[in-house]
Amino acid sequence: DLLKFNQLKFRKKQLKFAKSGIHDWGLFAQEPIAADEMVIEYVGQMIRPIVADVREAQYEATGIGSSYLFRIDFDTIIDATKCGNLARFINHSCNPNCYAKIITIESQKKIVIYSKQPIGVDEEITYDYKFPLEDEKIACLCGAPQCRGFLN
Amino acid sequence: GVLLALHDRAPQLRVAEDRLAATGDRGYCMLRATHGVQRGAWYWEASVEELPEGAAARLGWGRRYANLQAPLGYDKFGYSWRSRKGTRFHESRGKHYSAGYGEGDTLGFLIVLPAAA
Amino acid sequence: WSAFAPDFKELDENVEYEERESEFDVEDE
Repeated sequence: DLLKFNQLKFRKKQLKFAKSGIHDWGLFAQEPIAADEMVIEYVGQMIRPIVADVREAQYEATGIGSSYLFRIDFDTIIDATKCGNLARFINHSCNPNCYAKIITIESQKKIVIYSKQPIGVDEEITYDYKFPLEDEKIACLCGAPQCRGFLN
Repeated sequence: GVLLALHDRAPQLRVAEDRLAATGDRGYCMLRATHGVQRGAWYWEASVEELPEGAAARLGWGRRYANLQAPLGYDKFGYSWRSRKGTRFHESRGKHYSAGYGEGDTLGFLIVLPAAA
Repeated sequence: WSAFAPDFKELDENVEYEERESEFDVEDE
């Protein structure tokens, strides 16, 4: 993983933040990307699950979406609501061209977005959010033929 | 004797050999004592031997369901007394109770439960 | 995109979060 991460990280993919056909804004490739290459790391603030629970309630109370919270493992959540990088703008798709993977580098866990298949220039980067099932459903806007209808 | 429980604590807390002290560095969390009470009036006492600069404690009574990943008094299952400013907490609401306490202080916690089960 | 989220802080790496003693307090005296 280390070799793969370092090798690909230094070849940071050219990405662009632009209007998305799926929802508001999205992230688009500015260079062709081969399958199984690292696209971008999902970075943010590392917090405990109970802190994430409290923040989720605060975010909802102030109308901020809570879809920037990404569980990395049993006791850590990455919160990219207030700080992070472009990866927080990647939209969900039920038929994505990327996937998220947790890798461990020097005992630090990281969330890395890899390409699932070749991606062309100006193609939107998507991955399956894998939100846990909830009662309050969020409609999915990906428009893919096999769309599941809901993010959660 | 009453000790700090090994099996009833936030996993990130480390309990000392003598099970009378606990240390942790990943957020404010909690551990419970080995003994609980169910009815009648009970009182426990603690002397604060060490409370380094910047550290704080919230001591008191907690029920079995109190969330171990938060300080005592976070939810409705716990009642705590905070060393900073002497605030008492229940359901994360702090009310003034006394001056702050620290090293050298001895604290007492009385609980009065119904005599029947 | 920083105009989109004015007080957003851009990061290269994950950052640790130092919790406050009053992290969970809803009301404090």
